[in-house]
Amino acid sequence: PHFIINLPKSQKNICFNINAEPGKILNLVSDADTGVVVNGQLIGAKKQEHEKLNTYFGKIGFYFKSKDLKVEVSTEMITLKDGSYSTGLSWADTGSIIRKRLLVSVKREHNVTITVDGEMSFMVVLHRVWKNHPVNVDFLGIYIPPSNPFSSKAHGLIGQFMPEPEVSIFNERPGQDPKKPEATMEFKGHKFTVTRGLQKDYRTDRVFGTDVQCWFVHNSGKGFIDGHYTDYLVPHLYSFLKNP
Amino acid sequence: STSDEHSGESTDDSDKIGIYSYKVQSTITSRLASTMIQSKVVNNAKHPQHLVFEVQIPKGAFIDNFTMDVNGITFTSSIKEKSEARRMYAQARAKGKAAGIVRSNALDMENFRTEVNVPGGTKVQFEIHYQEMIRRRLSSYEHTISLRPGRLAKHLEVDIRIIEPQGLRYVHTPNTLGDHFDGITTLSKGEKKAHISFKPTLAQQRKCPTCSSTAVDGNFVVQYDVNREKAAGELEIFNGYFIHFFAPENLDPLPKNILFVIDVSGSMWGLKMKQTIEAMKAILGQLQPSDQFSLLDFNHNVRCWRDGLVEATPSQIDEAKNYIQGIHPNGGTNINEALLRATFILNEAKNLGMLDPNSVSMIVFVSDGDPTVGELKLTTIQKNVKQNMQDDFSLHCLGIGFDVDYDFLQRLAQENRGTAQRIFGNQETSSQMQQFYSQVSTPLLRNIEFNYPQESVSDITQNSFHNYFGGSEIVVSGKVDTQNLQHLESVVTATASNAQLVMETLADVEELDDFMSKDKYADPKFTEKLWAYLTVNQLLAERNLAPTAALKRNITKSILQMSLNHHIVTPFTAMVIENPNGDERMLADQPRDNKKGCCPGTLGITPKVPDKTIPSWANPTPVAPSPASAQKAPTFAMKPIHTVDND
Repeated sequence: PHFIINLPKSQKNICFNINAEPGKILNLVSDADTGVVVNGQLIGAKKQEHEKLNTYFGKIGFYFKSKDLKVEVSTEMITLKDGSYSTGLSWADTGSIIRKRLLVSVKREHNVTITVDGEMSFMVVLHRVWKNHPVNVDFLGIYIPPSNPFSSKAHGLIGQFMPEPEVSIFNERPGQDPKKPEATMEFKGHKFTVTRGLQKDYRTDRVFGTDVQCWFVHNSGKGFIDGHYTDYLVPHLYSFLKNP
Repeated sequence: STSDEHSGESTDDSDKIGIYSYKVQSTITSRLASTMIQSKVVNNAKHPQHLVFEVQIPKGAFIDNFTMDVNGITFTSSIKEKSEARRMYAQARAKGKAAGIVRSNALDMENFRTEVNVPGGTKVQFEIHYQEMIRRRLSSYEHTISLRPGRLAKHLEVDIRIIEPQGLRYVHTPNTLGDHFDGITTLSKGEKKAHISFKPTLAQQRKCPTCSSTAVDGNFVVQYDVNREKAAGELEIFNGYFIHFFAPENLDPLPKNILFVIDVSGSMWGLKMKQTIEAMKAILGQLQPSDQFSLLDFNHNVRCWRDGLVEATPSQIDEAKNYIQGIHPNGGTNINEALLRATFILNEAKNLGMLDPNSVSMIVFVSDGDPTVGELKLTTIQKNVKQNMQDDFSLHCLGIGFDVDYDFLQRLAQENRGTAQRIFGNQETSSQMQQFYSQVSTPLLRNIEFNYPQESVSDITQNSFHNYFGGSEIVVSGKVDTQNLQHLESVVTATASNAQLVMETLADVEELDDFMSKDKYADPKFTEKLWAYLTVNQLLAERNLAPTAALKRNITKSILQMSLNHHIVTPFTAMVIENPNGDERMLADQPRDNKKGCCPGTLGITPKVPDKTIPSWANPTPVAPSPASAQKAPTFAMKPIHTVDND
């Protein structure tokens, strides 16, 4: 999957890709103080292309500890779990599941919005591909607004950027591809090369997406994310990220 | 008659009655099954004989047409108000002919029977058309055709077509007619359509290679289910009507608080009790750990296994099984006391806060007879129970055999948000009880409400439901203004095991037009008919519970109007079958289920009875027997005795 971190104050977008193995679960947000976890499980494409197997989010799990509610969004179903009970809607539905001031709102074949106490929200977008496509599979995208009231301890591949970090990008220069200039990014004392390019935001246009100008961080976000991407692998869909 | 009827193999027996053809054609369009049974028979004897056409049709099915051709004279049918039909019948009674709908003792079936006394060499063609709405039970739709031609038929054919715009999940044709017919049924299934054909040859119909009797005697069954993508269900719109099929899956069952109230009076002695114990042990074994339950057994006294509800732990279930195993039936039947005690237990539990607010509370009442001890007046029992049942409790009634007033049980259940079922007291009692329990054992949703834009729809059938049970289906229908509307939207709200659900669905009013126009078998009036049947059934239930005579009269009027408009036989109409000149008429009407209208032989005994020329129910004033009817005339379908209810 690809990540776009929007930094509204500095008006920059930073992007990186992470290609772990299918089945692995990546922690996206882990906030022990507010008791919120968001994890994404990877699925692989049907086959390799250019000797590389692309992976995508096939399942996203949300755990709201204070409410003891879990929401599982897969490319098939949207399920709210409360203790041993579960209630599900399919992507063919338009509807809502409401429990303990948590609202799961499904827009048929399009997206799911999860709203917690009217304050925190998440959007999961469904990307359907042609069923008989030789390579591509259905996958999910997740959008987390920066206004979500996470605590300062929030972590995870996305959560760590919730309080907007200071990023400095300088020495912009032509890259190997003339359409993709390069620059140097300085972040938390690390200096590394980033490449300018385009990435897609699918919230409004689910088919073609909207182009987003982005500075790409190579090597699975190395230097931009804390530690290595493998540090964000968690054992279960609802696991909190353990402190290193 | 066709030319080939005069050649080929003879199917005659010694009585010289032959069946040339016996055809059943059935088309299911979105749960609406339209069935035609046609039989061509000839009296090859030189003397006059009775020909009997007797078919079993599912209870709840509506006969909408019957025709009979006797040597080129065609009798056609029309639906009339009952007294009008009787007046017409009295004016021009048919000679040596009779028709009627009579109670049968088969599960979920009743008989339509026609008798015609015809001279030698006469050919008769019978054709009956009936329609039914196929209800989903235990995750499957089951279409049953009673196939009892009575003797060998030169051409025997069952042809069934299924057209389901939602798409067919599976279609099964279990071989319910016996091993003899293995491999004869052909089934072709497409995405939305299926075709089933059963055409045994004469040789295949014979019980044995040298037998002259037919092995075709039983039910031909087709089971299927449709695809279900949306929790909000499927909204089908066609010809100005909409049908909303709602059967969500992917929901966990709601916890249950269930009280079993079992009649252990003397009349339960023997097979009924044995089978009830067997069923109860199996049912108790199916309780979930989240359920609470208790048992009450009653004769002239009421005994509680436990004072209140207990959790369905393995040890409690074992103890309850032991208790039920030790029951010995004797004494009278105190229904009032038993039901009041059950409601008291549930009320107490609720008042003490022992009931999960998200749970479903129900009483399952099993009885085989009328009250004989305590309050005997059925209306008072009904009133007492209604007064004590809280709005969120439901009462489900099982009536075993025919000594029980099933109408009373049905009223009790309807009035208290439950369902009733007659259980036939035979070897199958246990499985029938278990099957009934399976239907109510998985409540998935509570307080289900269907909402449609008021300005665009009208005449909506029941749109608010107490519970939705897994494996079943809720159907709501209404008229829709398709002229001024492009889309119809519905919003369904319900309470699931752990959440409130709001489900929306949107359907294009022209979505089905193309599909329907391309299928020559699909019934273009299926939406209208389904709406009519739902409405009539709903009105019949409302009438059953109407508190005043005036209200009852108004409902009766509405039912009558619906029956006449949509050509269906209800308890307030009758079918007049007449020849082209109108000087010969027969009468057939719909029986109502009550105690007196039931059958003997509750343990599956089906005694044969002498044939009658014109049944007493069709012949209110005695007439002198005609020379033809005075002869002992064999019928080609010998059937058990019937008691007729003329409503």
